[in-house]
Parts: sequence; C-alpha cells; structure tokens
Amino acid sequence: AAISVSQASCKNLCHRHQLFIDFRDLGWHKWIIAPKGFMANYCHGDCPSSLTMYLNSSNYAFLQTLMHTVDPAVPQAVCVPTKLSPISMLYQDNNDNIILRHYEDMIVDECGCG
Amino acid sequence: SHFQEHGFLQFLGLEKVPSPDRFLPVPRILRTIFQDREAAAAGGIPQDLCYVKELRVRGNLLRLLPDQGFFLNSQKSSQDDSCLQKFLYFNLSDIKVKEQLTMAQLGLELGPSSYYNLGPELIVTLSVVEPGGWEGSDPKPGRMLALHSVPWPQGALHFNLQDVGKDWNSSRPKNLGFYLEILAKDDSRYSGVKFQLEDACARLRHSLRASLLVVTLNPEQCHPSRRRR
Repeated sequence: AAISVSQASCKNLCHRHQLFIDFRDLGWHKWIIAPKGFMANYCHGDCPSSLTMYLNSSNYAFLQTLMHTVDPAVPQAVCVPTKLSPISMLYQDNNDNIILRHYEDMIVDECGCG
Repeated sequence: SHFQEHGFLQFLGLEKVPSPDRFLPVPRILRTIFQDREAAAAGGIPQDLCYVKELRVRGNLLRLLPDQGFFLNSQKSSQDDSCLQKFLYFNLSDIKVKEQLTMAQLGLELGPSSYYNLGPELIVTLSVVEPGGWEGSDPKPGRMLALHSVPWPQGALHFNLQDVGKDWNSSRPKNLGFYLEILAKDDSRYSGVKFQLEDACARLRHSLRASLLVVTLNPEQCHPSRRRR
C-alpha cells in the first residue's frame, strides 16, 4: 500500500548522511600514514511510529514503537547504523613501529530505526 | 573531547596518541596490502580480515619493527674478509599477550641496486643471539638461522623465521636478538684492489637497514579457520 507522506517530511526520515572524516581535523595526520581520511557517514532522521516498519527497522524497534504508542514513557525508536564496514589503517607508533591494522565498524553503510 | 579521544584510542588498541618525530618509509609489501584492502572495500568485495593473502598467513595485525641494534667490531683487522658484523635487536613488547605470532620475516635492505656499484659477492650469515646474551658483553652468535650467498648489490633480502615464531608463542620473550655477519667473498677480480672492497663495505654499513615484519592473530577477533572436509 502507498504511504501518504509529504516530500518535506520524507527528508527528515531516518537515513544515511555523508560525513567525511579528515584525520587532519583531529590532529591524527601526525601518526596515521594512510588513509588521509575516509567517508564514515552517519545516521540521522525521524523514526515515526507509523513508518517504523518501513525504515529498515529491527523487530525490536517495531515492538518498542508499539510499546511507545501504549506507554509514552517508553522511548521511541531512534535512527541508528544497521550495517557497518571496516577500514584499514597504516600508522606509526611512538616506538617507530609501522602498523597495518583493520578496524571494524568504522563506516556506516546503512541506517535504520532501532 | 580529550577524554573521549583517549577512550577511542584505547578501543583502537593504543595506549596514547602516537607522536612520531618523522614518518619512516613504508615497505612496498605493507603498501600493497593496504591498497588491495582499500580497493576491495571500495568495490564492496567481501574480505577475510583474519587472513593476509599476500603473505599466505592467518593474522589480523601487521607490524614492521625497526632494528634497534648496533654494529660490532668496528676496529676489526683489515686482514680478514669480514665486511660487517651487526647485532640486530627488535623490541616485541608492544605485542599483546592475547596475540599469536603467525609470521616473522626479517628484511635486510642492502642498498640501491646500481650497475656502477657492482662489487664482490657477499656471504650473509644470520644467527640467533639467546635472550640476555647481549647484556654486559658483546653479543655472540648462537644457532645459525640462515646462510646466503648473494651477488652485490642485491637490494632487499628476506629471511622467514618460522622457528622464531614457534619459540615466541611458547616463551613470549620481550625482545629478539640476531647476529648478522656479512663477508665479502674473496675474488681474483678484486685482488690488489682491497681499497675498493673497503669502500664497498663502508657503503654497505651506511646503507644497511634491517626490519622485522611480524604478523599476529588475536583469537578474540578471529575465529579459527574452518577445517577442510
């Protein structure tokens, strides 16, 4: 069934936004050799009760939303990452060791209500 | 903000923010692995983060440790054919107890390859120095690990130290020491031109760089590989 939501409110719904993390902004360029930065992204937006089941939500989020309608003291589901991926980092430590390491959960690939 | 940064760095496995004086050159193998993984991630290709396919070993952390050793017998007699003797020392204290060493490879950079630098053939001998065998006295060579005959100049030499890896996993020493000796093989082409040999050895002493590449695996982050049926 079609969902009647205006274009304006669609923009406010939970979805992924671009966020480039530049290591220079954090001062980390002094020890990270590569990469210089990466597209980490972030999740932001509303998770209205009426649309929870359409916004890549977990079963738990759906139930939490139902509970919120029954008892407003239960918080509404929020927009969170639902799929993350790793990056590799090449850096130099204080002992002049050069280290190549993977770091899990550094890039937001997908968002949903949870 | 500083408190949060500290917490995040601990999550990354770092005690504090590194502040190296200068960046050291990154060896090609590490750059290649990094670039391959970056390309795979960009292409959405699934990766096994606990296997280093370029080195064909399991592991999720690669470290290149610089040599912190020193040259030996700098006042040696000019009669022998010994080009140089060096004690190679690597500090392994940053490797956490949880980590299992899956590969150790010693790299020796003998200097740039050049037609004009052609010189005598070299005999490179690498021996173990037992832990503690360098405290208070000059390190002495122990069990020989490798003996290589190499034409001059050779660029980089690599020694796979599988036994060292096995020993390390059982005894967990905080450091490793090796005795490196390079001999210039006597060659009739160089008879009477001893000064050229000495020049070649002096150049080698200047250009020699040693490093230890270690790959470790943290079992908490990597599940055992599936056994083949």
